[in-house]
Amino acid sequence: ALERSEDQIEAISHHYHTLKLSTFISSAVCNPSTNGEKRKGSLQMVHKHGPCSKFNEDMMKSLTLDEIFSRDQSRVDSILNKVRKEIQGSKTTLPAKSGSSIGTLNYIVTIGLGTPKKDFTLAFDTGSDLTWTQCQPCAGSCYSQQDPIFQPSTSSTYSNISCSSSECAQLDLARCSSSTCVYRVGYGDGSFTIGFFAKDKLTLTSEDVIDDFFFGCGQDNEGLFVGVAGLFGLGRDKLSFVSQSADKYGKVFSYCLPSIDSSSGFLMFGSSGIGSNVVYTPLSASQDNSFYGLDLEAIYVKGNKLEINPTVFTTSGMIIDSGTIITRLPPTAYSALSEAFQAEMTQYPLTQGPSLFDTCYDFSNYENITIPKISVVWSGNVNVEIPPQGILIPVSNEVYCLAFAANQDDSD
Amino acid sequence: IGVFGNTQQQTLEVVYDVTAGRIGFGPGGCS
Repeated sequence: ALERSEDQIEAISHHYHTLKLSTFISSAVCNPSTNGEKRKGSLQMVHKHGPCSKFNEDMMKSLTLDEIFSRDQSRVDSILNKVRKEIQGSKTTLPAKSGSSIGTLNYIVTIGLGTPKKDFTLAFDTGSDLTWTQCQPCAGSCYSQQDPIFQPSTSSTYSNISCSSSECAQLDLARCSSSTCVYRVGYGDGSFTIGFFAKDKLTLTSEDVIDDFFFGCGQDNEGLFVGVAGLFGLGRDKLSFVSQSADKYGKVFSYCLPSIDSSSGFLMFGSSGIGSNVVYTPLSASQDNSFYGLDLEAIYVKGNKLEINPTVFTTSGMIIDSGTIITRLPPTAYSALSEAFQAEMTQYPLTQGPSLFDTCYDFSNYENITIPKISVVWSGNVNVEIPPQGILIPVSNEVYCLAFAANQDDSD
Repeated sequence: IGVFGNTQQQTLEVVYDVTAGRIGFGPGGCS
């Protein structure tokens, strides 16, 4: 640096991140985020494997990287299937695995259910609608979870929903059992939950209570949910928490997903407390489903706009999803991104990574690295700089990959 | 369809304002 002029140093800091590799490693100590804490309608959000998670090691036996990325791909495949189904119409024959997906839901929040309130740790999912938790007596089967399983008979405010109710009619898959509404949700990886459609008091904080919250009381729950007590659905459909709490929070929520080194984030409902530096892009009109669509217009690497025909982005569209790990781009856009990134990383040796990635580096001889900044531009000229933890993902102690991947086809 | 995943969302403040039909992003959301 001493040999560089001030202008050169300014240009470097403007277009590059220089980082310690330890930035990508989980800290050992939980330092809860203060942003969002103690505000009305706010919950602490933590990574299931981070230092603030209460899950014990037995409960959270680590998946292999292949398993993690295979599940991530399974989630993306099921999102694609669901969107295709809604575009093509319900009569189209589609793979049986369509529907919402479980995938890799690593972010968890704790909510209270019932009277008296019991706490349950649920996976937070903007790609699902129905909130559900495992319920006693687990008539089918329950997997192991960290919290005690919800016991409806001990809640004075719990009740099952009848088959003839309008709420039961809103379920995608429902049937009757002795006049009681029974729901079923299948997920993209074959996981499922079946149980009584019910209502009870849901408590976020002592000031934030939804008296008649409709949710799934899961009696037969199978698949890759281990650890969490169920799912907290924040999709756009009528039964999601967002819709059910619309009177209270006006269908507004915000969150910060903590990086592995930043211990905790938050999930907050309502518009108070939203940062003044937030910039907005319109929800995409093209996504008429429970996902949140937005329109990508351009990608910048090191301040240079990639030469990508805008139709590449408009052909397929884009959604934002809290449960998918790796951003998927149309192949043409991904190729341009990868090429531009590699051109700025020639000082580092390329290496092989998991099959999802083709741009991986061996950093075994480095403590600090310098990487080009990446920005995405959403509709309305909304420029969002990707944080450095979102540019590279460690796949081993030494190997880090560009944390983006390509769909199979530009039309996906 | 493309998917903007959670790795890229880390540390951002992400706002879903469904009523106003918009999604917001702000830097340094967790700190």
